[in-house]
Amino acid sequence: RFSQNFREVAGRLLGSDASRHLLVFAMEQRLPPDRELLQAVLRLFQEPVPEAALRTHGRLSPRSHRARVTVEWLHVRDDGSNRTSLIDSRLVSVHESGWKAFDVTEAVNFWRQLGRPRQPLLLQVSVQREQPGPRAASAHRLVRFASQGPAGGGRGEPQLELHSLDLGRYGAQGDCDPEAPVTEGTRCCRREMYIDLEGLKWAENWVLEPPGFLAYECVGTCRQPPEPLSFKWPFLGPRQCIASETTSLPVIVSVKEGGRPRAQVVSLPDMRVQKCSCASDGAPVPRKLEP
Amino acid sequence: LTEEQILGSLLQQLHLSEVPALDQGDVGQLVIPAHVRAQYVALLQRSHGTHSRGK
Repeated sequence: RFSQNFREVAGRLLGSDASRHLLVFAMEQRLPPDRELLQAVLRLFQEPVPEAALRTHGRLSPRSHRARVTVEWLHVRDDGSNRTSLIDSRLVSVHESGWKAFDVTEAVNFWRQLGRPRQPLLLQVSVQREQPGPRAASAHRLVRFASQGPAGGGRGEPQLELHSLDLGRYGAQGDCDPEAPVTEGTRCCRREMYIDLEGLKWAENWVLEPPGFLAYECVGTCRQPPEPLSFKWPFLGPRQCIASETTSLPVIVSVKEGGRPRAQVVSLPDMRVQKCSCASDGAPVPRKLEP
Repeated sequence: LTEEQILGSLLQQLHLSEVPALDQGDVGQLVIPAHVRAQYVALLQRSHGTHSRGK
């Protein structure tokens, strides 16, 4: 730091002895914008550990036979800097082998929010000790997953499974046709609904602006996914027509201060519907990618 | 969106437990100052641009 001959270099020392693998998935053609992603599953093949290695491990480290496997989404920004987002993390046993499934829906949702042309989907898989610390077990050294490309020989190669719905058939239709009455068969849409504040008794002499506003409402029904999908996600409720994006409403009210009236602005959240969508009760709302 | 929801939201934002008692005489002479109107218009414009994700 104090030498005149060297420039200071800021850096980070990562003290973990985790093994890391970077998985690359070309996605552009696989998930067009007119499809809604329900779930993305990453399948990794855990290689069996040789018996001799297991026996040695059991003698040296009797306490734990598990390692923590973490999946992160890697985003390489335009300026070259990297950023990772935690997607899924779980413990796996060294005694197990075969396919392991990780829910990476959030990573694919993040990837979809990137500007075009989009980089491939990058998933970083790391295998770490179950617990940090020098006395922790070293089972993580025995956990191996089959890799992508020629090195893995194609056998047990990592797979990305995408479950999606065609929005043209399963999504909402935008704004309702004002000429057509809403019936049981109407597809989910946004209908105009005017709230007349001037006509509300309690708002008299209190709400000064606006005299009323277009709130909109979501009406109609949603097509349900085919049977096999419902079977795979039994925890999800039926798809319903709901307000998926809302906006606030500013109002000017009169408040009394020291016996005298004064005008004040307040913003009421979620008062106007901007967009209606079909969504299942229990389905996670995709997180917005932060800049 | 119901009338009760609008009233509930308004009371919550103003930290009130009930609708304030204001009569015509109170409000009749009230002029909305320019800075309050400007703040209202700015919020109105902003609300058209920013949407929040539904629950």
